[in-house]
Amino acid sequence: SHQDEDKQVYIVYMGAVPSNAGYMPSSQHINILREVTGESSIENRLVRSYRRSFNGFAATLSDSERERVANMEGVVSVFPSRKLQLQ
Amino acid sequence: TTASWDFMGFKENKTKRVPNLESDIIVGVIDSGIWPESASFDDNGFGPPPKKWKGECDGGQNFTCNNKIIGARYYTRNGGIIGTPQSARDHIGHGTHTSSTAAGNSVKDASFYGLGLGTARGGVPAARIAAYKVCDPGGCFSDRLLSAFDDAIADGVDVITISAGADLAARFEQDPIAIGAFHAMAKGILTVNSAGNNGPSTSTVSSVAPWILSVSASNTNRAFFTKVVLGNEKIVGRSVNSYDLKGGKYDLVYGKSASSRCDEGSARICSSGCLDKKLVKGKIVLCDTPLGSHEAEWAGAVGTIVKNDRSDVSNVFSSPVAALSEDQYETVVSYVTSTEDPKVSILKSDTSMNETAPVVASFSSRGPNTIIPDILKPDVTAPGIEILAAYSLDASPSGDAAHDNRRAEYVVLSGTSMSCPHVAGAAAYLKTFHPDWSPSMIKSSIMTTAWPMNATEDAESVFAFGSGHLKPTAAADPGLVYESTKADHIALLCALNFTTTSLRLISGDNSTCTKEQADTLPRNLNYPSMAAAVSSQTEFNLTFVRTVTNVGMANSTYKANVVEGAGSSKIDVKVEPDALSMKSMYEKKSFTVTVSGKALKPLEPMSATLVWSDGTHTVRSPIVIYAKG
Repeated sequence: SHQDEDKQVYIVYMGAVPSNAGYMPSSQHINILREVTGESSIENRLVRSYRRSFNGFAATLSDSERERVANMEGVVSVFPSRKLQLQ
Repeated sequence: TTASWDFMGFKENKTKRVPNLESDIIVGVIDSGIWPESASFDDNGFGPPPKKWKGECDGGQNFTCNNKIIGARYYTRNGGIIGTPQSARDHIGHGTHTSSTAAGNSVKDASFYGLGLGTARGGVPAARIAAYKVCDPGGCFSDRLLSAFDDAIADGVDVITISAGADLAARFEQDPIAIGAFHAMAKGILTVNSAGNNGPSTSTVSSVAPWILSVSASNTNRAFFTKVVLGNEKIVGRSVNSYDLKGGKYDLVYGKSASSRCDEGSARICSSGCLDKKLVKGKIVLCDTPLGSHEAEWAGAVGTIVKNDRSDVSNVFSSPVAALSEDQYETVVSYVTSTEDPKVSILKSDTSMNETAPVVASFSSRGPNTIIPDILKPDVTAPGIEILAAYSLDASPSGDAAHDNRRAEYVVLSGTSMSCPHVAGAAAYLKTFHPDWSPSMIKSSIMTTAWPMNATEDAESVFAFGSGHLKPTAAADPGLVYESTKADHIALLCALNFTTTSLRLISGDNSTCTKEQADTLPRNLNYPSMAAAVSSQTEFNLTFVRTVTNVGMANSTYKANVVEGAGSSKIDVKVEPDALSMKSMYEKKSFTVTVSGKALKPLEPMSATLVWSDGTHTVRSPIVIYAKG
């Protein structure tokens, strides 16, 4: 769909992994995605979760969803996943 | 690597090593994967992985780790090129090359079809490798790269080498390598990154974060040449030509005279579809650009002579090719147009001594740093021209799979990708002497012990080489180091307008961004080099505040000396105090460097070098002042 064409993979960077014992990065990533997309099933949206050494995730988002994520508490930055070059 | 380590005085069997500690070092390579069957990664003589290793071998289909390659992961499952096998196996060759340069075994009699013959080896041949594959023929996407950092840090690698980057520098919060490297630094892991291949234009360096060690590329004293024989005259061109035409002389034809379909402009560069097979078959063709060799080969030519605007680099081609400088090329053009029956031969390449090394590669990206103008980037230079190292048997040596069916275990490549793992190997080597040193101490050691490299008549060349050329053995005993902690870098981010909220998220602690920190100048980060961008309109008088830590001898006195650099007569440099008396190991002493001068013109940076010496150690820091804009 046209809406799908407008979506791209964004990286949502959330800084260090919080040290509180009960914190579950993957759960938070899923909750954030559900909240901004309004979709209960986000399997096709979540591309990667970063949870071992830092906190964040990569997801397929529309531009408006990107803006909403960027304004959420706990998010440092949101930026497109770009192609880098071997040098 | 059959020449590069020796060139830096890092001789096999003549270099002090700590084998038991080297065997515990793990180099994390974020790249295009690895070719596990290469002799460079044979695990004969290696014991089980170090106890600290927390990673795994998740290399996918047809991939087995061993006691040399102790870990492998791949991130090309989603969005990878269809048909590319799902594994950490290297289908490009690049990751195998960089892995072997950083930490490959010593392999005797390595060569590319006899060229560059010698012992190929990494900086730490006894160390282990963990391969993180983020690149496939479709590219290296940021989201994969961050997954690789996420895993490598947690897996317990000691050093990360990443020979990839964007075309331009990005703000830190949007730069995946800066983000990954920051969290690596926070866990005591140094990240070494290629500076980029967009030189010689200025402001092209893409690796700019101060917690990364950014590497530019130089040549070594070995260069590959390809001779072209015209009648009785020999012309020396560049290329790594493994094809032996046995000295045979072939008819020479100019591309512009071998086309009935294209206009002269397209024909002379041998554009695709332009050459007439019947006019070039069995001949050697003259093409105005290197890309023309593909068309010549397709049309049945025996070989190609091309004009090359990069005269400092020899590349591998998929057919017999000699790349000539403009002057040399014009000589051949003159020959072909003035001779009735022009004949030519392209000889197999040979190597010769390059007297002018080390010189920064023309392709190596230059500063200034566009994100923090007061942090000099790149940081250091290492060999990145014509490096022979291990390769994937799934990739063609020229990188041109459509035309090149050859397969080789060792291949010659050039780029800052090749210089980066040299520095990573050296950093790993330092860790064997100083296992507890922080990333900034390792980085400082490499930078302050570098060989001096001089600015050329081109004043902007001070933005090319950083602190100078890597010298691994000297780096192991630096005398003094400039340390900077995670907290120092958080304070720098505060000065770059990051909010307390963001800083707390990034640091994972209760960091604050006070007004005092926000007012701190980035140039006062305790960095091993000193740079400042000043207004071009007015005189300047600025200071750098630095603190050094004594890692040399307990009782020592270091005296400061300032060595003039490019245009330094226009700047006045004062060091206060100009002597530092150390009484114990790890003692810290602070000093200020005051630099003053008249208004500078844009594009005319001034440079000098601060040298601290106790008679045994020489601790060098470049000072570069330049006008904004």
